[in-house]
Amino acid sequence: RAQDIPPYTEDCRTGTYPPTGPTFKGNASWYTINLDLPPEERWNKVIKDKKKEIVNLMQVIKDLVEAFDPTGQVIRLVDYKLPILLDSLPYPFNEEIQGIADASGLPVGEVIFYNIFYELSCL
Amino acid sequence: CTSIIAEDEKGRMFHARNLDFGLFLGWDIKHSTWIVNRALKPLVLNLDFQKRNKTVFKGVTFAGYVGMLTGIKSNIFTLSMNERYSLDGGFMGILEWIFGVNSSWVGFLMRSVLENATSYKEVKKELVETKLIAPAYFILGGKSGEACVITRTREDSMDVWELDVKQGMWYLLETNYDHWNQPMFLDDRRTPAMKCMNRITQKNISLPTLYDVLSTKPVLNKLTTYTALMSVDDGTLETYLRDCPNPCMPW
Repeated sequence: RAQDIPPYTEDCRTGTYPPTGPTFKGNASWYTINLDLPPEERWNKVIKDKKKEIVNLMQVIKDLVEAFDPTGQVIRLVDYKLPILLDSLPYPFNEEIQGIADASGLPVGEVIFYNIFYELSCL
Repeated sequence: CTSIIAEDEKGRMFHARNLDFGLFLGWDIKHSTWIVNRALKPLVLNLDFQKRNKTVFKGVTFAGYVGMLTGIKSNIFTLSMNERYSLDGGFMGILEWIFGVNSSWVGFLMRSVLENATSYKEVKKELVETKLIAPAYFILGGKSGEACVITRTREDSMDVWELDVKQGMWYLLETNYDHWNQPMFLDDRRTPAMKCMNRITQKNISLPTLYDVLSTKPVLNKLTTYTALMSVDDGTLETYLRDCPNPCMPW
């Protein structure tokens, strides 16, 4: 029913709620972030549960970057130079990012990179 | 992305969005999808930010990302952000920031206003006036009659597009193009989405019918990571992970 090129002629969908079927991949899970905790501890539960998926995402991004930069210079820049910027990021985000890096085992530069990816992607 | 704010005939406000991300970030031939988009989906979370065991605001984010791109402060406002393409984009903003220009990161600013702002007007002022590192569209909804799309450059606000129910404008719909210009021919999600909204009519608008609009191709496409539905009056936030099986537009 859908065309692969515009103009699009698929009819407006109706009756899709509550979500089911092939376009629905599940509900997002709920977590509580306690703002009374020190910033570096707030995300511990989330990171504990999602560590594998975060590490996988960073590996996917690194593989993509390495496809364009086989020398690995960009990744070295992220790992060794980006951490310098951590203290310049606004509080409490800088401390939360440090906490995420500690809990996930990822280099802090890669967690910063992930957190400023929207701005970078605007390139 | 596609964000919609609508007001029904009883004055109830609804805010819904598709978050699309991962364009040109690697194509997975086996699964016929974008690689980064696929890796992001398991990281989508609903978050309940609390102080003294009381909810301050709720939002949707990716695990490990401390900013917010979608959020709701119950009974006060709902907020989402769509990417805005510009040559004067985030890379320039980052360089300026490194050299000491005081600008805000978009996701951090959104979380700050969700956490600290106490009124629709206050949020609007902050989103209009704060210098940003990257351009963006902010889609902001409040109580009956309060909604706007703020088109931002890094420096200032280009336009604030207001809801005007008395003039028949009962919804605002933003994709990734300035609303006063035509979207790119190959990426026109606005026209099909508006067609569906106009067919639903104000009388029948609700979170389920907004989900219908956001499930219609190409509003739903290979980049769609999640669909979030929000209602400011009762603090509802529902987030659904999405997939777009073939045939489906890659963006």
